[in-house]
Amino acid sequence: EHPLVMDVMVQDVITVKEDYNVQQVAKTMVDGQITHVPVVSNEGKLVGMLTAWDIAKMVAQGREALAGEIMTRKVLTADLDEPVELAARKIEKYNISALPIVNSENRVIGIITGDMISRLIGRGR
Amino acid sequence: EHPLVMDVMVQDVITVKEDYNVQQVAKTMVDGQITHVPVVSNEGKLVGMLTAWDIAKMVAQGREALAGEIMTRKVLTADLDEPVELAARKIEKYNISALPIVNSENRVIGIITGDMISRLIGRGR
Ligand SMILES: C[S@@+](CC[C@H](N)C(=O)[O-])C[C@H]1O[C@@H](n2cnc3c(N)ncnc32)[C@H](O)[C@@H]1O
Ligand SMILES: C[S@@+](CC[C@H](N)C(=O)[O-])C[C@H]1O[C@@H](n2cnc3c(N)ncnc32)[C@H](O)[C@@H]1O
Repeated sequence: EHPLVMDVMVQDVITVKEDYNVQQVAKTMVDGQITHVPVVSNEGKLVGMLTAWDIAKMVAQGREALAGEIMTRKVLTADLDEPVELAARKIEKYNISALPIVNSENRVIGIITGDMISRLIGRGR
Repeated sequence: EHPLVMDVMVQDVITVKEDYNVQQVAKTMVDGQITHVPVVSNEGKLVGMLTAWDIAKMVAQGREALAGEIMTRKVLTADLDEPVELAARKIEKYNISALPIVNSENRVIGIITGDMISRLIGRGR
C-alpha cells in the first residue's frame, strides 16, 4: 500500500547535453511531449535540470543561451526505494514538478513527476 | 475520503488574453512561477489553454505568434463537484497537466493541476 519511487517512475529518460542551444532543448521537449529534461555531461552524469518554464523564462527575457548556462545546477533528486509520499512532499515543498533518480555513479536511471504521482489517485491508490 | 475538485483546486487563476504575444505569455508564467494559463476573452470567458510546452513549441519552430493563434482551443475542464480521482484520470488519459474549472457563464473560477493532486499523496491522502 506504500508505493516506492521505483514503482511509479519511468526509466526511459529523455535528457539533453550542456551544449544544446535553447531551440534544441525546446525541440527535445516537443518531440517527447515532455516538459522536464535532466541535463547530462558527455559521460551521462547528471549536471542540471531544465524545464519548459526555463524556456519560457528565456522567451520572457528575449535571451538566447546554451543549456549549460540556464539550467538549474542544484538538482533535487529522488531515491529508488523512497516512498512516493516523500517524493510528493518534496515536489510540493520546492514548487517543482519532477525529480530525476540517479545511480551511485550519478547517472540518470529514472524520472518521477507530479503528474505520474497524481495517477495513483486516478487509479484509487 | 473522496476529495472533490473544489477541495484541491486554486481559485486565484492567472490568465492571459488572446492578444498577448508569446513574450507576454512567457512573462506571465515566469512572474507567477506557473506553467499553465487559461486564455480568456475580454469578457473573461474561457477560449483556450496555453502551457510552457506551447512556448517551447514556438521556440522549437523559431516562430512568433499571438496567444489566440497558438492556444489549444478544445479545452478539457473539470467540474467543482467532480471527484479528484476522475480529474486525475483525465489528466493521465490526455497527457495534460492542468484542468480549468468554469462556471455556468464559462468564466474561469479555478484550476487543478497534476502537481496539486500529487500533494494528496504527500499528505497521506
Ligand atoms: C520553481 S519551478 C516552477 C515551475 C514548475 N513547477 C516547474 O517545475 O517547471 C521552475 C524551476 O524549477 C527548476 N526545477 C525543476 N525541477 C527541478 C529539480 N528536480 N531540482 C532542481 N530544480 C528543479 C527548473 O529548472 C526551473 O528553473
Ligand atoms: C499534450 S500536453 C504535453 C505536455 C504537458 N503535459 C503539458 O500539459 O503541458 C501539451 C499540450 O496540451 C495542451 N493542454 C494542456 N492542458 C490542457 C487542457 N486542460 N485542455 C486542453 N489542452 C490542454 C497544451 O495547450 C499543449 O498544447
